[in-house]
Amino acid sequence: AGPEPGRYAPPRGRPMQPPRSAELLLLLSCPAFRAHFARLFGGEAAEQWRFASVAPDDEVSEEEEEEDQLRALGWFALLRVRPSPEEEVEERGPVVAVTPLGALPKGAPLLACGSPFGAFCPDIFLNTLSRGVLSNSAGPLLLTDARCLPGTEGGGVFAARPAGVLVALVAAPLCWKAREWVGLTLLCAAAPVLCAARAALCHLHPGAAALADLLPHEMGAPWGLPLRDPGPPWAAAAVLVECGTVWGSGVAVAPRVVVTCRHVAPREAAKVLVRSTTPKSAIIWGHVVFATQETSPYDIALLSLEEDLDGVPIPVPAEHFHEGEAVSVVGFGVFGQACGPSVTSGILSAVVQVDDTPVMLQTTCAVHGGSSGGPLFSTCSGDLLGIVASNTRDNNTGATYPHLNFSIPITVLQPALQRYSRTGDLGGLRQLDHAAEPVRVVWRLQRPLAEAPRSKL
Amino acid sequence: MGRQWGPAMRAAEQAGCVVSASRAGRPKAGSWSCSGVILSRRPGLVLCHGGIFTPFLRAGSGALTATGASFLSSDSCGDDLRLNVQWGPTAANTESRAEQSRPGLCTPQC
Repeated sequence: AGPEPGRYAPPRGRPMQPPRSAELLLLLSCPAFRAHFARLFGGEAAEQWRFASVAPDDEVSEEEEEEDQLRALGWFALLRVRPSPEEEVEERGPVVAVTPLGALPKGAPLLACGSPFGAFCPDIFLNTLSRGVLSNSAGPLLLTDARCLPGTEGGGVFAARPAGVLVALVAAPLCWKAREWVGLTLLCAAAPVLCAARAALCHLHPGAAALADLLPHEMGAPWGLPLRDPGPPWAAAAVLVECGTVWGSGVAVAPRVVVTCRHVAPREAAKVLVRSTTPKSAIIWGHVVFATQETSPYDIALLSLEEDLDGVPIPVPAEHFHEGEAVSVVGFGVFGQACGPSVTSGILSAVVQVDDTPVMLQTTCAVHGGSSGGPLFSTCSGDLLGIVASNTRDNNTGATYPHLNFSIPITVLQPALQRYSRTGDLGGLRQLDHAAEPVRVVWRLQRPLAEAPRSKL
Repeated sequence: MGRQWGPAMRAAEQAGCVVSASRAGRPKAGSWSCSGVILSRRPGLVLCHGGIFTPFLRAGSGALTATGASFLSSDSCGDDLRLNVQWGPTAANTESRAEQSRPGLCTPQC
């Protein structure tokens, strides 16, 4: 099958414009981006991080190329396209509107648009779209879980709301931490880059004020609307839990009660420090009131705090799970204390049941070390679905898969949590140490026996 | 991708482009390319990633991390730099193509 011989049908049904020659006006970087990059990825952490960037030139050694790429990370170029005769049919004026820095909250849906492998095969790859959310931000340094590939550097990232405004440019499509793919794309917010471009253009070309004025300006907030979209309330529910030298995530289920994982806070009565970052940062001491045994399939611990977690939303526990529904994970993985919690999005890929009771949830969100104990939410309803317990590691290869992860359904915990909140009684939680064998088999990722082995006697 | 994404997709496709850099007279040296965003048409202004310019920097990539460097002028790259930008159909010429394909007269059925 295919187009009639001799007639060319562009593979994506859209004829591309012929390449147009262009001239470089200037190269520019965003100092604030580079400062945050150095803070989050530099210093001691530098050894752990790798970033993929443009395709290397054969003549450059790999090490040299990697050093070049790191230096160029966060640099952008402003080009002027040379006019051509066909231009009279083209529109005039700005093509994009730009959102102010900080206007989008974590968890906001984003659309990345780039051409994997650059000019290698634009007929197939030009303007390939990828969807995700704003996962984290540190000044103009943004992270998204929209999947991007080498060649998409410089591509635009657009918001769904306000519709189609430019939020950022892709700075590095792929990040690896300790040789593990993180599944997040590094972005540089567009507003500060364009602001720097305007200043540099006027500085380098005194007569270029008119040209500088053509660069899109930031959108003002529609009259009466707050400049900053508060974002989904559940994105503020995660807290950072520190117990000795170990840290992880947690979620408040009552003003002074936080749930986390046992491997984050294993010893009952041990002191813990809980940090909330939004709506305002707070540091509260507490202690471990309960932690399941090592032998329990449910990796859970309960913390009691000495003060209320003011302003931190208490999520509504879900009662049902719908495979395929949009879900979000909020946790302190990847950056820990250096940055607020990250939000990653995906779908509920599996609900594993024993005797018709959900005992394990799997999602496609990116989950990293440090996210354990954090909340898994239904993106639409904001209900708390579960507690993130782990992602997946292949014991043979040592590879880690962030996008296959396991959570403990909140329905397993809810009756015991209610009993504890009401009476302070830990009895319900102690039952988690005596889960049935089939549940253990599931959490050991073993295949359940079709039936109990028959005795040969 | 649903109505929520319609406007964003259109904006992205209108603004998206691919930029390639090569050396004049040395096609065998290969080219470097990345994605970009069309900021303005007529005149055409494009913003793209700076990484593809590293091989052309007269002072090498060190110029990018020199103290206080937050922008570099165009002559920081060699004279043999050649740039091409390519993008998909614009809204305007899609309409003009549609115009062309619709004959001026038609015989509507009564």
